[in-house]
Amino acid sequence: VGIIGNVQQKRFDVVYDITNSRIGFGANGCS
Amino acid sequence: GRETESRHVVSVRSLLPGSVCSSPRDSNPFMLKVVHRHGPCSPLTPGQKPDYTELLSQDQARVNWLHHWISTSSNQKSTRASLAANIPASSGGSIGTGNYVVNVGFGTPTKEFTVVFDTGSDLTWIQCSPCRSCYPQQQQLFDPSRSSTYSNISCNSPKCSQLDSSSCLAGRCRYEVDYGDKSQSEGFFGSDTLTLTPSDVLPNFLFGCGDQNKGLFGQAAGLLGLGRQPVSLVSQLKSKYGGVFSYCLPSTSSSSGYLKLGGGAPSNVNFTPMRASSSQPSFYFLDLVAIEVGGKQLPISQTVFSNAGTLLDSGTVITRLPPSAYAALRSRFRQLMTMYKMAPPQSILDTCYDFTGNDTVSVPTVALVFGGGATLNVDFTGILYVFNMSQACLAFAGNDDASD
Repeated sequence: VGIIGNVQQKRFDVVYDITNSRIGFGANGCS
Repeated sequence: GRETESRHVVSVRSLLPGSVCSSPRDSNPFMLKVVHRHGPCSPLTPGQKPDYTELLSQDQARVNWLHHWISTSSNQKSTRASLAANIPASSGGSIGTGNYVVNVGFGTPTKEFTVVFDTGSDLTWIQCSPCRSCYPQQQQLFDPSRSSTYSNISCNSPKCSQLDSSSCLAGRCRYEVDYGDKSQSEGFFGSDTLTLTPSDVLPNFLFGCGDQNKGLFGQAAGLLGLGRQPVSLVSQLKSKYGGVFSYCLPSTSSSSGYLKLGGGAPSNVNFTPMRASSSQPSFYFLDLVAIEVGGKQLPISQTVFSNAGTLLDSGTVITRLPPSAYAALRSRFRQLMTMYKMAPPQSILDTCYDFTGNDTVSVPTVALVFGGGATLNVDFTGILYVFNMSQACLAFAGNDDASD
């Protein structure tokens, strides 16, 4: 498999919405 | 720095990690503070300065472990038993090498522990006393006999059968988690109050009270499992938090991010479908469909990605791509970086640059495009892995095999 690692996730809001089976990314997080 | 559609332009100085924690002490009371395990904000006492080459070597070991685990996961229980035998200790991966840690409280009265958080595994565990074999950790061991709310789980409880690997001792359920490098946590399966934040106090949380633990966990007290299986933190708290959690990993080791259970998503979040796999029930899969470099999409067939599949992991450091996808990314990136002198490769990273003598650097943007149109425009700090000014490397790597 390909793997999206944590370096590439930095400064993004990463949302795991298991109930609705979706994953979200929002830029400029951590503020 | 400045950003255009095709390039990031930043000060060279900003590439290097700070030596002082810039994160405010008082964090948001509704979120767990996430910090890099080796940075100045970490509650763990720094030991030796991290050897980045060693960290990347451990990262490859984790990826080897994930590949092996997934390729043989049709029978998980037998696979777990065979993993330690099949993968040499030197190349096996530990799920515990995750780089980010959070503080959580166990028991009543609550005691605080620093644990690595990991979306690639399920069971939460901490080292407990009395301990038969524990590695050194920063905080005192958790002593369940001193917690008024701790309970053992009996062998015949349905909760015991949620474990991938369990055994019975004097009527008490024991768990065992074996990792590919022979890292291990073993102990009694119990429940106690878990305090995530002052407003998130969770009674009867199931976790492992480890009394035989070894591996690459550093000084952390244990691990917070955020995978998809029923025993994970997320699954246990699904009814309370609606099956939603989120995190943000800080851009530098001298700043902090957050881990939050429940709640709504920020308005700028774009979603992509999550792909669940019944044969690989711990992991979060998604559809990577394209990669853009410098604002232009690379010529990669979608089947290159769909044949391999893609998972999202908080514990793997460097993104791994199918070989042909990585070759295309590397080729375009190098074309757009010809103004800089190349530097020798480092560990798993083969596209490195020497920025010595530059005040600013201009680096092409990189975007990962997912099914449904969600795009992750990789932050500048996620494009280069900077060892020092004379060696900054493209922070992506290729898998060995197209079917990996």
